[in-house]
Amino acid sequence: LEARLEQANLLKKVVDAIKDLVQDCNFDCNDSGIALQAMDNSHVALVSMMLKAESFSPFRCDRNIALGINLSSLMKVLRCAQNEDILTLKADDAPDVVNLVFESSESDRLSEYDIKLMDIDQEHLGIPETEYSATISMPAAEFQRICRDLIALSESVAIEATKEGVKFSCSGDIGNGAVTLRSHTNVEKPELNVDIALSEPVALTFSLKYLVNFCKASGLSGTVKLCLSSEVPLLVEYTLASNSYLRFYLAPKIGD
Amino acid sequence: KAGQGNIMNFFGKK
Repeated sequence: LEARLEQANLLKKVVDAIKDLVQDCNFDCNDSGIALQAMDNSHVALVSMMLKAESFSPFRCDRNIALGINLSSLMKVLRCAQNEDILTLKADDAPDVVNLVFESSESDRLSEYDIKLMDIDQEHLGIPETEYSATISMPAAEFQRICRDLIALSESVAIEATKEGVKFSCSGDIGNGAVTLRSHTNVEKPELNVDIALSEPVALTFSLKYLVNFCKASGLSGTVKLCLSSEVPLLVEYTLASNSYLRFYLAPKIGD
Repeated sequence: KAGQGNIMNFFGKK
């Protein structure tokens, strides 16, 4: 494997966003790119990352390899990179280590690190293609704000999408709270757009602790996409450049 | 009281 990333910051942000949810995971490398799929310890949430080969330049992976990496170790090394550094990941065919090289584009500084790999027996889950009842895209910062505001009142949030809009509501010991967003197009600031595509109304309840955790990815993309259907996990997607993505799935709360 | 769903009940093992 040899994969060169124009900005080390991208990988740094991705790992930073998921490291509190999953600890040890396999980075599955093949000629289409680098993928990661991992559940949190309690099997409530699933992280799915895809960094497509096109996100790297160049990208070369001659043989499929799984790099088992402890994310807190990876984060320690990624913190040694300057945000603007060029990052090259390298690994052999049957690797014991993954090699990370940081190059400054402005100076002649070159730093090199090896991280010891681990054997991780990780099961891959099959994520079915789903036609979601509601797909909401909104500013990532707005979603983060709503989750952070509501967690002050309650541990869970009901997300209800109707043709009127999308309502995030919660109730807790001190009282209730709700934030409603309607579809909104801002021609001058399209990054503030809220788009709600609805085939049928849907209402589901989720743990806010996990949503707040997902929102650590807000720095990766201006927009977040929420996809909901009755009785299936919520998809929270941050789209990255070159069709790469960071997706989180969250199992709904069940029964009453 | 609502319980928490398990992601493995929705996405089967590959």
